[in-house]
Amino acid sequence: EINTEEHDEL
Amino acid sequence: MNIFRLLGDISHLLAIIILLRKIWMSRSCAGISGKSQLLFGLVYTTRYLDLITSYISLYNSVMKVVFLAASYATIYLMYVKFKATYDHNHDTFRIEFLVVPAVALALLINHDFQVVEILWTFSIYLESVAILPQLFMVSKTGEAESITSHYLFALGVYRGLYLLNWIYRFWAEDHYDLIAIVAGVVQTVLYCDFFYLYITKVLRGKKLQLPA
Repeated sequence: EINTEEHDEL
Repeated sequence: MNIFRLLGDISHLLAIIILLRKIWMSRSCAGISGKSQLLFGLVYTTRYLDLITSYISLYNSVMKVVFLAASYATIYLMYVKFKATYDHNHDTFRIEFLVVPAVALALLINHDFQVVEILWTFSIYLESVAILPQLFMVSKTGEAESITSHYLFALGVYRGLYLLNWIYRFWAEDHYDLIAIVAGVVQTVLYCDFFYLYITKVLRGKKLQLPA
């Protein structure tokens, strides 16, 4: 899992 | 961004616009659950706090502003402008039974114990049950205006497309967010249940109401 800190989905 | 998420967001936007337009044009919010709209307003408010802090893309920021504005406008129309047409008697779902568990769950299960992250998690859990008051209201009245069905259909399509978006992202980007996925599956199941109820109730209701 790429731990994308920010949530890029609406 | 992928086509599933883009179409899903457009379907979501369409749903919000359909509802806002329906209330504005008919100058009435009969058959619409104000409680669900309050919950959606709370969902967008707690989820889009990062609008100020983090910039992801123009699309992301613009859509967040539009969702917030349309949601607040709908609440304003329902609770202020056309308050006289609000159906208190049928919009009786106890939303504290939804908000409190969502808060508890967000404090227990989250990715990171930070304020913004907890609020984001709360909004994810709350969104998955925010439609329940509307579902409850339709089951109580046993019917839904056709425009309400278009609204709910568009919301259901938005949720279904997001499931496809997550499958795509897992496959193409090796990215997944279990909290969003589990809550999203729960929410989508509720829509299926709603469609089943809506179809059995309203179609039957429609037959009953047709002139003999």
